[in-house]
Amino acid sequence: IENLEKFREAMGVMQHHDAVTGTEKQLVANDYARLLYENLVNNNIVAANSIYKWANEKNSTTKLIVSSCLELNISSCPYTENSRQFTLIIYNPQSQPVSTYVRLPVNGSSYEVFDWAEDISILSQIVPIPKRVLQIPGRESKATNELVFRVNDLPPLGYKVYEVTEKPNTYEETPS
Amino acid sequence: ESTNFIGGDLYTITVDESGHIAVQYNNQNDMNFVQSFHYYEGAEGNNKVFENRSSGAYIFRPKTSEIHDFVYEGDYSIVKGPLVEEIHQNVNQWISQVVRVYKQEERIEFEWLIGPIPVEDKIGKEVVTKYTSNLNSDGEFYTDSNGRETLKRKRDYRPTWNLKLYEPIAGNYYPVTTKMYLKDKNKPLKLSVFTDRSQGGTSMKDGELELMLHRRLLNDDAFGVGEALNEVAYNTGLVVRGIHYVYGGNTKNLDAFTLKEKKLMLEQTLRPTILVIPFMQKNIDNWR
Repeated sequence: IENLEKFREAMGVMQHHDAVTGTEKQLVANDYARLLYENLVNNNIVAANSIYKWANEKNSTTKLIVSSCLELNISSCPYTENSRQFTLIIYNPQSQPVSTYVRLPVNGSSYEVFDWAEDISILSQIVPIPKRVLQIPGRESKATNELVFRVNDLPPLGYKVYEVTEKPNTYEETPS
Repeated sequence: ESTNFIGGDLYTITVDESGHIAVQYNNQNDMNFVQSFHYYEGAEGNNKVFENRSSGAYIFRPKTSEIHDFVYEGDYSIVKGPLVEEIHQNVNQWISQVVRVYKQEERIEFEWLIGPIPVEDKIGKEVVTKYTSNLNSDGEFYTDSNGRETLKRKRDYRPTWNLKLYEPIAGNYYPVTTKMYLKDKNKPLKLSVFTDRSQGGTSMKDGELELMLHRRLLNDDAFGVGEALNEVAYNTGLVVRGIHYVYGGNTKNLDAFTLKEKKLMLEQTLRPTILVIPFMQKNIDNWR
């Protein structure tokens, strides 16, 4: 509740007209970014608790660690690009079902994406991240590719779970 | 396989001789558009009198009504796969974009990357993108303004007084919260652009939609902030990246068209949240 309350307060600050339009002084803009970042990260705990409850695992002894990818806009996510295997929870904030594409920054060149709800592996594609994105000042990411797959029928205000596993390269690189 | 276009079954999207992105609708031969980048030079002044007001954080005020073109000096490459087809285009040293069409989706995505805007020449610049279609919009276009009500805009016109614009560019710019579009006067054709953030937009010529993407200016506009809109990080100007969804076509079946547009707008603004958890053994049945 405390984390959520702080998040609400931050969102209240963000409704100031300068925050909405971007007419704040640079130092204030930096402070707004700090406020939003801290509260988004703190609220991973709230998200983890909610998901554990939905998944009937609230009595589990394993602590659920949930991370959000806040830099997907620059094709960067330390949690997906530094792991060979990870689980994704994709939550739909809309009150209607949604089918959409997901793009995740990764390091490898071949992945298996497994849909837990359907119990099947689904089609995915690797797309190179454009060079200019890799050169964005301040971008600290090892990802060179993006993993793309389609999420079908995300339930309204609900989630689906996908497991992503890197596959060994199935081709040999030629010297040229 | 060597190829020079993307677009799946719906579109033929190519890079034309001038470097612009040309989009031809396959099933509606009478509709096409070209996407291009341009910029305005920001007005500079001492802010003592109205005429000397600078372009800044509060106001967009180009120095002249002249829009500047970029010389497309970059290259492009094409990526095609089972789910998505993309054109990766470098326009110059500081502008690039990815044009993208997903399978099972009718929208065309323009993912632009602008910056750091060079200002070594001491000229503030305001970069825009233009979608120039063959639609006869007759000076009219539509913006969703405050996100609640879409309003019809008419170039060089106000509904309640006789207008004479001394600054036609700034005077025709309107707020776009999520959506901007134009319609053909004679045919049931429509072209819409959905933004991922609030932007300013206009239609300075018939068939044209123009949206402001990134601004770097060197003077305060004296409306209160006391700073020039010259944001710096990592010792250089900011780099911005964002997406426009472009959706258009025949509106004979207006209900279905409008429904698709509403879904697109919601997809842009209420995107799914992605949470990552490290791999661990779980009771899959519970999670299901």
